[in-house]
Amino acid sequence: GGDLPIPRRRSLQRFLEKRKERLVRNMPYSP
Amino acid sequence: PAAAQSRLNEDTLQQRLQALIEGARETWTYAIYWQLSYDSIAGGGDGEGTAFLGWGDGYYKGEEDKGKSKKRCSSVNAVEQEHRKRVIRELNALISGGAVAGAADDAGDEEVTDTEWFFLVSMTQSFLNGTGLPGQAFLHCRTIWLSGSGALAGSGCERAQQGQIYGLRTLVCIPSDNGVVELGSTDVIQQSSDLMEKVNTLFNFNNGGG
Repeated sequence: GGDLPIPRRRSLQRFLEKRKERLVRNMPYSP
Repeated sequence: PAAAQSRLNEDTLQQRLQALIEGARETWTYAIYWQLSYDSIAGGGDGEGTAFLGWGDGYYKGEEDKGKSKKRCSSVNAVEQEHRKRVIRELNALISGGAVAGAADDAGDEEVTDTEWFFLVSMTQSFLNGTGLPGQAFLHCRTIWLSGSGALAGSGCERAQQGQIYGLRTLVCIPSDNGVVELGSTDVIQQSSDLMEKVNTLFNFNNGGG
């Protein structure tokens, strides 16, 4: 897993983190 | 120091891409900076090598932020969607070193939209100078602005055609000193000199841009 060039690794990390944030934000509220 | 400089450049790129999209009146889905590099191996090692545009950085904004409730996954059948989810799960595991739990698992189970997938796949791509949409924009030092599904589909360019299949209706490549800024949108956006000037200001590093 360590063979990703650093720029892509950081871009990928940002993309995945933001995706999680978006999903949590859009998740329907369930009490 | 080299690593610190590299980190600084990446952070700067990210901030500029974000500023470009978040500050725009138009609804852009993503922005990518294709960075000029030289492949000394492909060039035979006897000169500066073959020029190509590779992934510099990217900022994905998405579609839902502007109130679009319906996600676009129209081109995807169940098998393809499962494949996308699996890739996201594996990438999450790769990035977090295998220690994945909770939110990361949930993120892998959610549908992966067409534009998310297009952006993700873009990270694996590069273009020889003069080839593909970014390569043509850089070689001829001119902006390429494709607006409307017909323009993308009929461009004769594989990246634009792929983008159209994934729901993009505007695809723009704006050259700068050392690369190309690409913007994509699921909206039809007409050419604007404001945007091109903004790219000139933010991404022409040789002239003290930004």
